[in-house]
Amino acid sequence: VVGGQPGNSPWTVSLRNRKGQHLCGGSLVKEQWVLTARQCFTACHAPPPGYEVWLGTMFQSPQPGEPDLQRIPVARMVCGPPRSQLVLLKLERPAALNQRVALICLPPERYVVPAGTKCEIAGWGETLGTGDSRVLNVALLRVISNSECNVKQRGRVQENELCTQSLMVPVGACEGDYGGPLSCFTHDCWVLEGIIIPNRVCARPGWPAVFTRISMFVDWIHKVIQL
Amino acid sequence: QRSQLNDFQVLRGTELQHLLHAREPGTWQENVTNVEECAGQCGPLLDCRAFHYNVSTHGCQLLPWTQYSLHTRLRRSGHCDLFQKKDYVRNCIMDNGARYRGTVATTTDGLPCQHWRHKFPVDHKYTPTLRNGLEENFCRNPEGDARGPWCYTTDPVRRFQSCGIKSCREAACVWCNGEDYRGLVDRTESGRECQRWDLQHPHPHPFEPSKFLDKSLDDNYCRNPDSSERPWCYTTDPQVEREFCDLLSCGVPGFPLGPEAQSRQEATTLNCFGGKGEGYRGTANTTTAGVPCQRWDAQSPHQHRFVPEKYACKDLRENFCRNPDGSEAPWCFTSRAGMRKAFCYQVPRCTDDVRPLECYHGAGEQYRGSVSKTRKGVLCQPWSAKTPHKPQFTPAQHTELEANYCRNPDRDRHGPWCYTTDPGTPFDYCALPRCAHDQPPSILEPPDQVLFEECGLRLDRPNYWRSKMR
Repeated sequence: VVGGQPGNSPWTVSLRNRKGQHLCGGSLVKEQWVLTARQCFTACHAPPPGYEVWLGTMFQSPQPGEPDLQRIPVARMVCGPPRSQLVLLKLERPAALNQRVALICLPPERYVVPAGTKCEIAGWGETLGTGDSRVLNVALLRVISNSECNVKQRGRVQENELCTQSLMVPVGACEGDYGGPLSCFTHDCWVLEGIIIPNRVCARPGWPAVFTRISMFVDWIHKVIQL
Repeated sequence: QRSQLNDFQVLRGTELQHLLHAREPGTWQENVTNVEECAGQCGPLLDCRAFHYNVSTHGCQLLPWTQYSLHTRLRRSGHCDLFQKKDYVRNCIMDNGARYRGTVATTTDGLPCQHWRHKFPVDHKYTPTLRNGLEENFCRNPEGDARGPWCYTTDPVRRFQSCGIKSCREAACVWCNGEDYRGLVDRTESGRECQRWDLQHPHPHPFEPSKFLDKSLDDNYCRNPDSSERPWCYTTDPQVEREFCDLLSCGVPGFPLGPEAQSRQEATTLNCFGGKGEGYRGTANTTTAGVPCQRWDAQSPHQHRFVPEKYACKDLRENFCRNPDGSEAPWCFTSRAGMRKAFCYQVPRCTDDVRPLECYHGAGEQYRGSVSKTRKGVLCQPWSAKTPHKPQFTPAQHTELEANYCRNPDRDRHGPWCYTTDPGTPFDYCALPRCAHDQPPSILEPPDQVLFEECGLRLDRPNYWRSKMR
């Protein structure tokens, strides 16, 4: 995260490859289910063996034996509907919820976050020198309407995507943050409104950032968990 | 530091049965400390050729036969691993093959071997014993002949002949950087014995075979799971962590490859990447976030081992995104000193979706066509079937659910779907696009009221994280 600061995001998880290296972010939407970006995975049919989700730590390289760290292997993966850029990961066992590990709410189906809503992204990705990428960083972003976003993005932003305001200083997601959450505070709860998808430029000043709009795929998330 | 297990080849989840009741395996010994203790028992015994190890009960059963003995068969087993002595199951020889105990029984010219216990047509001095391994008419090397295992032939004209069994070094060669090498050499170039991949001593390492199933990290054989220059292994010498193995190259880089080698190469792509993108040969040269890539032939700002000359098969041209090390996607070293490497996720993944033939309107609730494959080409499960997935929607409730055709009984907004015949994928969307000009209703309307109860709550203690950082 560029332009953020160390923070707390107990639903943000770290996806690790079989060597234990951080690969992408993700969001804990149910005790045994993590939502992340399709681009982080090689194939749709099965998770690569040895991949894990790490929860409950703020460090990118937690020390062995860190008491709050939970490491849970990925048991199954399901690719999202066409054009969603989403993947749901089923964990081998449920995560234990505590002060460091929490679920994030899902929005109602087809809910549109009002422009001006304050949201935040979180991740262990690059900071481009604006902070310490060894810890979880959080940055505040404000939602803008798709029509406003499309002025700058020249009509490329679809309804299944949402945008956050551009700033004149670089603030936003970067390498290693993909798959992580855009969470917005609504009615006293944090709601997963977007997923960080690979954007062409990292936290580019003057350009709105684009995310996958989760409310368009909530029905699919419920269906996968139910089935 | 050498493990007794090094003398064995393992077949996980496998049991070896003898089909004749007259032959009895050893009794099960329960509660041996670990599998190495079991190997230590079997190793020195001349009549022990293999053993079963029960992972859950730590049981151990010694066996006087192997999978190549007569009247035996392998069977899948949920609790048993089978360890067989390498000398009995390897199809190649180490050194001069004096320890070879395989079942090859013909000579280089194809002449059948004479039984060692027979003195006709060739009379000879040998008497078969457990120690010299002169069994049946199998090729052996009882006196360490430099030409390897041999036998007396049944052809009166030819008294004896070498069997021409290849050395393990010659039996399999290395293409490119040897990621595909599956040979049976278990020594490094300096002659040190390799550490088993499934052991963490003397050198702890991340390459657990169960996590790297595609890398075939078998026993203690030389492999290249991290796209090093050549196959290598951890050594059993505590002072030397890892070393390359001295293996034969199948061809010189740049030399025209034969059909076998070509079939090994992953399909190349230019505008997207398939799988992990090892075959990506496009010209993207920035990271996802637009940071320019460092040239592969440069060692600044980042020093690295991926020198183009040493990785001729990986096409490390200019500063193009590539995947020379089996990472998750094409990547590059970046031109920023503070950011070593990053993925090139701006290169899209090549879709493996099948080409759709028909289309649907709305959400496809009215679709009554006969497409019966998912977007990935997996055949749909009939709606009336109960396996591999137990359906929640059946033809009895929904008359439109015919055969295994794609339908939308739950009005899924993402289109017609079906249960799949893949046990790992309960359902998926079908190879059907929404019909052109059929726009779904817009969602960009005034927002609804929202209520949440349990999720999305966190303890915000502004000073806590700052103190934790300190």
